[in-house]
Amino acid sequence: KNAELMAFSQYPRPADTPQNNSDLPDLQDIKVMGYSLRNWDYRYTLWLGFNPRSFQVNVSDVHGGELYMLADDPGQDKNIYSDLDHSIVMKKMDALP
Amino acid sequence: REKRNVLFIIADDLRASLGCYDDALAKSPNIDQLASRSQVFLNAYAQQAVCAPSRTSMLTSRRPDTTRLYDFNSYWRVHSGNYTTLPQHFKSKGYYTMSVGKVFHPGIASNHTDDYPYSWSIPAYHPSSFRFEKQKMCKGDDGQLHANLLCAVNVTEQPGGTLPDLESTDEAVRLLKSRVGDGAFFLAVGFHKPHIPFRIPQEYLSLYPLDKMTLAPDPDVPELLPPVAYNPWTDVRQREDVQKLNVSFPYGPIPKDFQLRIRQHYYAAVSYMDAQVGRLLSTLDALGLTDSTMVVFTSDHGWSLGEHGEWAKYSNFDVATRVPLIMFVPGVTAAYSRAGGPTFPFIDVFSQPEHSFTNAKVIRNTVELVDVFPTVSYMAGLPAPEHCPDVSLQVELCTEGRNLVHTFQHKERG
Repeated sequence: KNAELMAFSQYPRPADTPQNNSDLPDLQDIKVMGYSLRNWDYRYTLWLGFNPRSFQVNVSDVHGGELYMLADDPGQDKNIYSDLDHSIVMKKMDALP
Repeated sequence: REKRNVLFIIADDLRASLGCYDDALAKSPNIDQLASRSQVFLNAYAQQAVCAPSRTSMLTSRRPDTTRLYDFNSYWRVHSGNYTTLPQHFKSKGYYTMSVGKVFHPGIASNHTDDYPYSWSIPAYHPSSFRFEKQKMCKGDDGQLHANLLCAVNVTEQPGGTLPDLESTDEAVRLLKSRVGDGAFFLAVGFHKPHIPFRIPQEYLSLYPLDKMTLAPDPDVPELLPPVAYNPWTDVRQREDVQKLNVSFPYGPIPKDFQLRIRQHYYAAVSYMDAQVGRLLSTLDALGLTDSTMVVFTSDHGWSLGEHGEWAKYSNFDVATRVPLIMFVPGVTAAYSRAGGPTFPFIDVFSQPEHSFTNAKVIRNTVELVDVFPTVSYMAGLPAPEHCPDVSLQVELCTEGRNLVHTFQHKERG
């Protein structure tokens, strides 16, 4: 296996809590974008502030986070984001394209 | 390199619930048979778990932040950039390109034309019976017709005596017959199932008796899930039979007996779609096209079958983003067929329900749907697009994925 190979996904939300258009918000209603990176070992997701007019994300505006270690938690049920040393992850993410 | 035809099959909302992905419950003998001659990517992921953004991303090989399509409401050529699509690339190289069913997301997202004429040599075909899909077509216990989620039907009683995926398969078979000996083709076939509503032939339910069905192993909303990550599956809630359950918004839950029935219907829809794949593949055999046609099978994204208390795509969970990805390349993933011997005989799941196969080759490393464009292009005999620069809004042909050709040539390390 090549543990460095990653897959990226993203999902938009109109608000921090579930509401009627949370599943499929129109572009102008998007306030938050959840960016995920995943590999063999984990899925890491940051829900960040998003501006639908400029298509810009605000990396310092964190609305939520998820981290699942897949060896122990393949179903992604135990979110250990709050246990994480975020400075290490942010350093890694800075190195991504 | 010789040019191969391409049969590109895309299912709608199909998670990796297939026999060839080690799902012990799923009965998918025709797709499993395809996998037995193919390279199977076990860890393939969509870029966004909803139809239009995912399909546009895959077919342009650009991520949603480059297509700038996160909903259903814009056409990438005018909204972000005039990006070349996978079928357009083949068309520009002399292929005859055809679209049947749901390949691009219909409507504004593909300019109300399925991106014709850029992508296709002829206008895209859509099954006429699809217009009934969201109408009251499902007979309830009261004998009346309802717009239900669970909608197993007697096909002979449906308008025209057919269903959309049956019609699409008929049309695809007709197009394949028309292309024999007539130059290279790229035929994309988009099946509508297992997308909701589960309007499927009722006989497929018998493959999944309710007493054999189980709930999701983790049917509750995880305690530490941030609320922003949860989706309230509003499309499921809108169906008449679900409304009657009076499920609380946004967290549910759905009653357990109904959860079992949703899972039963989803799997039955998978088997129904598998049968249509079998009809397509056996047609390749019958027409002598198997040795000259690359077959790609995938989905736009997955679907949560109750995991995390969700019944939908619309999330970043693996059950919503992971997809099947299978590539058959004649002479590469399998030897050319023996003279006269079929490679993909149709397997009737009702008469051979326990049929099993072993995948020809599996790739465990992580791949993405943006990788499909360069990989299919190269394996079919065309040049793969170059990797995109950091900002590619003005670049018509490039990829934000990887060309996975090396996975066909070398074993995975480790």
